[in-house]
This record gives sequence, C-alpha cells and structure tokens, in this order.
Amino acid sequence: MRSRKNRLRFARSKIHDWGLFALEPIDAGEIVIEYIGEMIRQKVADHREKIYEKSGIGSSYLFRIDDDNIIDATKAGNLARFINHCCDPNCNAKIITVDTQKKIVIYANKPVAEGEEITYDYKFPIEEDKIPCLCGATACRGFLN
Amino acid sequence: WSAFAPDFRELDENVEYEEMEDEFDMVE
Amino acid sequence: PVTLSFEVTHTAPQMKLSPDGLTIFTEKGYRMSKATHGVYEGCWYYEVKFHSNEKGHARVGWSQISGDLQAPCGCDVFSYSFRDSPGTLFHQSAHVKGNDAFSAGYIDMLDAIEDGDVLGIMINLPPPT
Repeated sequence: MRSRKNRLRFARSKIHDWGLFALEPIDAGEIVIEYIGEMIRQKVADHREKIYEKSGIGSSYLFRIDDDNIIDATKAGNLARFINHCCDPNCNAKIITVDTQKKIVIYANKPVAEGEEITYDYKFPIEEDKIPCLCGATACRGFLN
Repeated sequence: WSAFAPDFRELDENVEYEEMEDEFDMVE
Repeated sequence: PVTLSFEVTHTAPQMKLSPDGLTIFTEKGYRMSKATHGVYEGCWYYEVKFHSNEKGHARVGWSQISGDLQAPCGCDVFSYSFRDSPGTLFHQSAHVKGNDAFSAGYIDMLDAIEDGDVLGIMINLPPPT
C-alpha cells in the first residue's frame, strides 16, 4: 500500500469536487489504499459532527471502524479521504485487524484501468434528510443515505 | 473542506486522538 | 450503603470502579459514574476525596438518571458539576458564572483543591408539588 501511494493522485472528479485516480492499472482483489485519520470515540465524533455541520464542512470524512470508534479524516489523514461514493463501485472498503489495530482498507473488487476514478460504496445509514448521489451509474440509488 | 485545507495534517498511520479536558465544553 | 453503581446503565463500562464501589478512575476522555441510589426530595450530601497524585481532572456533581454516561457530569441538560481545577461550574457544557450560578461563591475555593482535600457536595430538593 505504501509503495502504491505514489501511483494514486487526487484531481477534479466528474462525480463530485475532488476524486482519487489510479495512475496505473490495478488488478481485482488488490489493496489500493488504507483510509487513515484520527481514531476518536463515538461521543467525540457526535460532537465534531455538530461542529463540522455548523462550519459547513459536512461529516463525510467520518468512517465508523467499530461500535465505539470512528476514523475522522477531516483535518488529518491521507489521500483516501478523496475517494468518492459510487452505487456501482470499482472498490470496496473492509475493516481488518493488524496486530490488534483495526484498519480500514480499500481494495479493488474489479480491475481498475489507468486514469479511472477509484470509488467505493459509502454504505451510509438511511437518514431523513437525503444527500443526492452524483455517481451517474446506471444502477444509481439516487441518494448516499 | 477543500483539498488544500491550510491546516490539514497528512498522516501515514491512524493516530489515536488525545481528548482535551474541555473537549465537550461550549466555547463562548 | 450508597456507593457508585456497578450497573452499566449507571456507570460507563470503560470506567474502573474499586470493589467497594467508592473509588473511580477512567482515562482517554471524560465519562460518568452515578450512585446506586437516586433521590427526589430532601437534603442530601456526599463527600469526594481527591487524590491529585493522578494526572488528570475530575468533575463531580449531581445528575438525573438520563445524564449521558459517555460525557462529563455537567455536559448535558440533566447534570450539574464542579471541575477541580480551574474551578468552574458546568451545566449543559457551559461555564455557569455569577450569582445565578447553582453554587455562587464556590469557585474561588475550587481553585485551591489539593491532594487529600475533601469536597462536600450537597443538594436540597424541596418536597415535589
């Protein structure tokens, strides 16, 4: 993953704002990148979500890792924070445990061509106020949540 | 939060956040 | 006897409570432990002895049963607390100041909390109408 980092690049995305792109082909099943950020507990995440909403940042850089812990990549993290959601993604997110440390890894579930945008399904919980989905996939569900 | 946020910290590993004593206090 | 409660509905599971239920410790962020008994009328009083040899802080006070266990006492609308240092009164996460505070005239004493000090906490609940 570390070596692959330089073969990914963030740039303007057709889906939304910024996206992460492959600079070389990636085989199905290969790990692409780890989603890195600050490990915070639920209560702190709830508190930050309110602060981010107020300051217009939104809360889409918070990634749940288990019942009580969340990875927050809003103000500290790596390129993985730029990966956009897609309803028909070319990657999946998975939580693995390495030496008792839980990690979020994004891996390709189908071959990714050079220059293709990396995407995964955010699997946001269903909520009242909807976030429209811009992925443009034929099987698009219309909303992120 | 833009890609070029001024105070964004790039990390190579997850970091455990050290909560502050006044983490949840309402700041005037 | 009234002690701190071992029930996870009254003490955050991450907190370490001594076998006699009288000494409590937690780390990496505030959480709350409530007593085994609740009161709704009359004048009640308890004492807290500080061991400030531990690095860290404490907020002690009163909470209704719905106070959030994953946050400090005084964080939400259900609880009221004093912080050891700097001495501050809290309710709904806000610093409560001035004479309308629920314990006016207390703050200066709080700044002086030292190892071994005993803090007395009293509440006076008039008969419910």
